[in-house]
Amino acid sequence: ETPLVKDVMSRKMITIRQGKSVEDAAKLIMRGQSTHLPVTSEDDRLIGIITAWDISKAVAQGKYDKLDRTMTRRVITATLDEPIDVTARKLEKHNISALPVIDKDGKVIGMITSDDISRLIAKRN
Amino acid sequence: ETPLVKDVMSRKMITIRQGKSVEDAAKLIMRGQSTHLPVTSEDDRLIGIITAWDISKAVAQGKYDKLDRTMTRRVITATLDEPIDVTARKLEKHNISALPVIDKDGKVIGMITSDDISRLIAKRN
Ligand SMILES: C[S@@+](CC[C@H](N)C(=O)[O-])C[C@H]1O[C@@H](n2cnc3c(N)ncnc32)[C@H](O)[C@@H]1O
Ligand SMILES: C[S@@+](CC[C@H](N)C(=O)[O-])C[C@H]1O[C@@H](n2cnc3c(N)ncnc32)[C@H](O)[C@@H]1O
Repeated sequence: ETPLVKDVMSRKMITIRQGKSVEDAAKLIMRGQSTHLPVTSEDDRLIGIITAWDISKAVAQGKYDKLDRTMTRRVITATLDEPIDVTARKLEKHNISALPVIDKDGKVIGMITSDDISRLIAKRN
Repeated sequence: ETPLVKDVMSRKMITIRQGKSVEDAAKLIMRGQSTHLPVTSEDDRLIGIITAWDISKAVAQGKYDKLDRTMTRRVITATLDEPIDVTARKLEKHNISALPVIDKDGKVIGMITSDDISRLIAKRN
């Protein structure tokens, strides 16, 4: 009845390596037309997230550093079989708009966003 | 049956005057914890919108200008009595995540975002 993350998520997967610059992140965000960019380690583990909002905050404070100083380290994620009302409650609780989707090996395989969830309402009537 | 914009929107209204800088916009976005900032003229008309994504794009291109060169001028808006499936379809069609809400005099009285719409799904079950 309630859709699952895997039915609603986007599989398009743009990520950035730790150690890149805030400007590199801004370029990927612009090209991908997305707002949230998972950060991965050299061995492909999810170690953070950087968003257009974080970049905007760096502009507000006048300081762009290495990605690692600007990103958020404790990432809230979703799983494939999660019902999307659970996902929507996670987004609301943390005041965030997107979650990287993680498979059972902990690899990032896509994103689910409030835009994706909103699209379900767009399909009605 | 279907909720209307006025039942789901946020009435918290942060806007910025044209002529301010991109840094001023970034500070308001950071403090308001929002991502979309309507731009108003001296006489309170809605003349544009600037978002964390636009600021991120300015960083990517290495150029921050006056707000007026970075903002989007043709703003997609919502009205109070609009059913939110109509709103959700506007968001999807234009690939945007938030709409300023306009009263019948054309004044900006709040915002409706995909986060607000997603919250309706959070309330189920
Ligand atoms: C409090 S939110 C407000 C703006 C907007 N709702 C958003 O998601 O960016 C901004 C902060 O949330 C963080 N954030 C966004 N998505 C996240 C996620 N999935 N896990 C952890 N933090 C996240 C960003 O790094 C940023 O510092
Ligand atoms: C194509 S969207 C993609 C990122 C994200 N979905 C967002 O809404 O910002 C980015 C562009 O949409 C513009 N935009 C956002 N909300 C808008 C609105 N209500 N009306 C017109 N343009 C808008 C922004 O100014 C930005 O240049």
